[in-house]
Amino acid sequence: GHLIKHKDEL
Amino acid sequence: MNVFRLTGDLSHLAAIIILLLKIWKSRSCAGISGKSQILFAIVFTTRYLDLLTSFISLYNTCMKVIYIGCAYATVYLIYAKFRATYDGNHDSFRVEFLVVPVGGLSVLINHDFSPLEILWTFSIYLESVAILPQLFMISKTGEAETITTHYLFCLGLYRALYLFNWIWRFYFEGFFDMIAIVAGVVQTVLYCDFFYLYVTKGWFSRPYRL
Repeated sequence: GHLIKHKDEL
Repeated sequence: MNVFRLTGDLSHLAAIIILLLKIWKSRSCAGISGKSQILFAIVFTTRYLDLLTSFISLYNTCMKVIYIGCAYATVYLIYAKFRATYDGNHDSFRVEFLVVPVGGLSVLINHDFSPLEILWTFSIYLESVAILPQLFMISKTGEAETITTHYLFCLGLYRALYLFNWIWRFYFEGFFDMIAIVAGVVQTVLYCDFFYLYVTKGWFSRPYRL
């Protein structure tokens, strides 16, 4: 699977 | 945002508030591992440095500020204000056995070899084991106050809910972060024994006995 790195989680 | 992440965050917030209020109201940190609280303060500090660099949402920023504020307030209450009630003899877990391997692993296995990313990875790995001193302390004393068990239940539940959040996000958004997922599974597994006792022993009435 592709990895989206956006740190929107706490 | 999905229901699992929202309830997870609220469960985490509840845990942090429960502990802070318990110490403040009872003016005592008996049975609480100061070491775990220091580790949590480090987890939030190293994870939320992006407060300085990026804005995601008001919710995101507010929660991060609250988490960091409460974490340091709790550490302050334990090691300064109510220091006399701190049970240092039973809070004897060797945290260097956690911090050093976690530090090494975060340098070896991460998504990007940049300072912010390595610190984030360190925080993710550290959070998965940060509760060990507290669980260790309870196993040494053989019991925990009821309010402390509610704190631990909420704290353990939060990352379990995050696991469902990651399933949801993988299915609906194609988003997944293997590092966060693996660490989250480890973190939740560490609570399993405690969850079993919390649910089966129904010891809302009497102290938690191993």
